[in-house]
Amino acid sequence: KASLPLVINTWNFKNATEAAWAVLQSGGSALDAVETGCNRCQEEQCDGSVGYGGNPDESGETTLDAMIMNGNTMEVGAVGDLRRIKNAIGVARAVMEHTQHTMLVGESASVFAENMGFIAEDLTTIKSLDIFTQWLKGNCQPNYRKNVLPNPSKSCPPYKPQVKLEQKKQLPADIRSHD
Amino acid sequence: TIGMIAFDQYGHVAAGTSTNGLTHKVPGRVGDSPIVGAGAYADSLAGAAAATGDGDIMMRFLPSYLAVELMRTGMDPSAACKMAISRIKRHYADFFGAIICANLTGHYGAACNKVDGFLQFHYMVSNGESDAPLLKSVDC
Repeated sequence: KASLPLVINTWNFKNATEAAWAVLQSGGSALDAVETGCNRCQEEQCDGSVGYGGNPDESGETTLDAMIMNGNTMEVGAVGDLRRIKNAIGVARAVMEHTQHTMLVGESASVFAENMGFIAEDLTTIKSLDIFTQWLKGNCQPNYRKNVLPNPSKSCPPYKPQVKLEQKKQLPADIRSHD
Repeated sequence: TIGMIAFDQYGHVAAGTSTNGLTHKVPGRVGDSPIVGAGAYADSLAGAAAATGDGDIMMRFLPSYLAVELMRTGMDPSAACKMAISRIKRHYADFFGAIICANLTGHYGAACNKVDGFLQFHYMVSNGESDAPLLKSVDC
């Protein structure tokens, strides 16, 4: 059985669904609903895989990726490797509404966000610092490096390229760590 | 990661994603979430889809775009989701990933690839049929 309007989202993120649904019920657009729903998850740090303070990179920093797409106009705004800005979906929408581009990345995306009025702040939390510290204590395992020296299955960065290329077995799935 | 699709009452659709990516990724790494057609895709003439999982693998197959294109041909959302997953599985049998799909009439579905520790995929749905969001699941 089908009906519109409709909100559907990945994983068990109920509050995000509710937030998006409330926007539609109040007459808001599908675009507003998606932005609001995703932002709710960012604020609540849904299962640690959304928003600040989760899934730090090799240097211990949390960086964010986000995208929003209008299915009527086919306009898109996206950010990748966004640093120091919590509201990644908001910045993605700003890319869509205030540039003629589709995606901004890295430090330049953060500068753009600040210029658009988003606040820059440290995305590190006690939890993300702990995840990073434990990883360092465990000889930086697991990691996504291959064909480098020293052996990345035993050692921490920095690495240099290994001349002889070998296949690395794919890491086993960690369902807490996902895009 | 959250991937979300929303249709208003007129069938206008939008899709979005937000994530902090994989733990211990190499600095500078960007996953599939902000890539159009990979993390999500929406077309008010066909439907929308959003993917989640190992973006390094999934972004190579544009699963959200594929699912929407399949729905454009009339395929139902569950079948479109399954096809998008199976395309990836042909090359990466053990990849971790899932996708949600919805078409213009409000029908929806999901699919996922079974790996150790990931036998079932959960997703949320809100529409006029209930007062509160419903937790749905699909076997991988």
